[in-house]
Amino acid sequence: LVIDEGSLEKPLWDLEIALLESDVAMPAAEEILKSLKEELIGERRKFTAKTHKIAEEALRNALLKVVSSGQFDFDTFIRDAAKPVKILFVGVNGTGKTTCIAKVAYRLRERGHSVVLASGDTFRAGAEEQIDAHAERLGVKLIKHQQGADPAAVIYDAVQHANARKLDVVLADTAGRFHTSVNLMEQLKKICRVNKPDLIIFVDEAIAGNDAVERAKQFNEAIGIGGSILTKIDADAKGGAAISIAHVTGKPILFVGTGQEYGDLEPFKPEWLVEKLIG
Amino acid sequence: GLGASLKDTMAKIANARRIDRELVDEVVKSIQRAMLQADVNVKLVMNISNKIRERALKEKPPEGMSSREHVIRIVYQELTGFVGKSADIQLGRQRILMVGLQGSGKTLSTARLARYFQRKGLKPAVIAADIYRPGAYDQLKQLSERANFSFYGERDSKNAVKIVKNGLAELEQNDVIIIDTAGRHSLEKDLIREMKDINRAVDPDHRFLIMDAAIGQQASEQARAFHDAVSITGVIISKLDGTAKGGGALSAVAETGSPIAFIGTGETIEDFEQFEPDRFISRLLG
Ligand SMILES: Nc1nc2c(ncn2[C@@H]2O[C@H](COP(=O)(O)OP(=O)(O)OP(=O)(O)O)[C@@H](O)[C@H]2O)c(=O)[nH]1
Ligand SMILES: Nc1nc2c(ncn2[C@@H]2O[C@H](COP(=O)(O)OP(=O)(O)OP(=O)(O)O)[C@@H](O)[C@H]2O)c(=O)[nH]1
Ligand SMILES: [Mg+2]
Ligand SMILES: [Mg+2]
Repeated sequence: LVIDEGSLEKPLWDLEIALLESDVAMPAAEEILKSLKEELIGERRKFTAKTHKIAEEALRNALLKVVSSGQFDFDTFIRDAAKPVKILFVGVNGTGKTTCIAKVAYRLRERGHSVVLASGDTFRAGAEEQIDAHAERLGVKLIKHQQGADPAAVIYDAVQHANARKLDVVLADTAGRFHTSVNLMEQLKKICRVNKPDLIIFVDEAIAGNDAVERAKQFNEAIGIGGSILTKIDADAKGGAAISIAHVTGKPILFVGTGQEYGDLEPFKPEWLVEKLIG
Repeated sequence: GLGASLKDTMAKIANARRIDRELVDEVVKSIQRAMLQADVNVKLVMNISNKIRERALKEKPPEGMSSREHVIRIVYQELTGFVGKSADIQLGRQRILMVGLQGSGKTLSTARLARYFQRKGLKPAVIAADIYRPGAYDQLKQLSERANFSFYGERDSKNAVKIVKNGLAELEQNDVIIIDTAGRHSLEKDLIREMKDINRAVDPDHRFLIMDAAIGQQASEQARAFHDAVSITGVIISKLDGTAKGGGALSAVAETGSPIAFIGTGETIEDFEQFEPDRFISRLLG
């Protein structure tokens, strides 16, 4: 039997609804299903095989492919990179960037690396106090300037400090910002021009819906994303945003945030996510 | 984008001589897509679009109204009817408890809400009852200093209930007392219990759920959990200055049975407006 468009319509619609209910952004879901349809039409199937089972299996493979694109091992990257490795954390407001920096610092220290933090959010109320408290708890040096200072300069300072002290990693925080703010995106571009980060990590939350595609796309177009961290997956989020972000950037999800403590950072596993989505 | 598709479909109706089943189906499909793209709950999208389809087929356009205007009117009526009126904010003595998911905008909204009452001539004050997040105390304190309203917090305290009790006593002279709390979600049982304890200690006139405009399909479940725990009386949608459409707010309204009171439209303490159903819906539909 040959699979035709008609027999695919209901299975693909059901799968699209399942993806949308799991927070895969609509543009991503539609594009993935569209190429799936093209791939399946005209394929032969056994008389006993159900079309919706075939579609589901094909989708599972397509999702795995999307979310595994560009995967690399973070620990190996750190180990092999020229020191100091400069890592910049970016994203929209409230996604968990500052908390991620604390978690990553904790993880790096556990693995014997020396770390310095840069207080690159020089704008928001209480931002410096927040990262300062983390630095103190972690026993890590924090480079900060006064509120309103140029973030590019603070980060530059931190890199100089790392060079002088022969430290392994610089983790640079930035203020949350929306891709719709021309000024703030220009500021971010300047931070990258001045400091030339080795890795730009886009931090977004698993509970975000369709906007995950738009913001990942805009940040990627503005400064180029090297990898992402998906936070708050412990809020029972299905994690579809991982598909949206990987689909539009082609870059890997490196970690997922599973809580508010320093240890709540897990390496991202593509199979685990796909199982959550259409298990 | 999706907006264009809805406009194209509407243009088709404008040029149609009569509204038939096929055209209505096409309109409903593009409305579904717009709503899904705007993060409206999937089941809700199906319910609302079925209602729209039913009315578009059954109801005749009123005298002098084109078919296109008629269908657009039905769409707006169903959606604005669903999202309801903006909350009626009393300008008197009251206590307001601010709750919501991590990072949704509670602390900034606490300050913005205080500023709103200040602009209306009332004397607002805020209490920092988030004992977990590093720098939460400083964040709210700095915001209150900039706008010049009273602040109460206990930097090193690990007892939120104690803080609010002491705060309420200390801030007695103020008209409106707004309490900022830590972010939490439905699966953090200890934090949900803490929220209930704080609620009992404050006995507030209002319990506002602050939601990020970008929240996805989780909105319904989380709003339900907060409502079951402390009975929400109003919703605030933050970060509408981004590209997110805020469709999750429809779920919040559905689950809590309460209106949307304010929207956050930026990062300063002034970026706070009273909710307007029509503007919100037209932005949602793109
Ligand atoms: N449950 C849960 N909460 C998280 C996670 N990651 C971060 N958070 C919480 O999310 C809130 C916001 O975290 P921040 O680190 O301040 O976020 P941010 O992106 O730096 O915020 P801005 O700098 O204001 O843009 C805090 O309450 C964190 O504890 C996570 O993986 N799970
Ligand atoms: N652009 C913009 N940013 C906002 C808006 N509302 C809040 N923010 C920002 O979003 C981030 C999170 O806001 P907070 O007020 O710290 O959020 P919160 O709910 O108190 O976070 P937790 O206490 O960690 O749960 C901050 O960077 C705020 O400045 C808004 O309407 N527009
Ligand atoms: Mg931050
Ligand atoms: Mg807060």
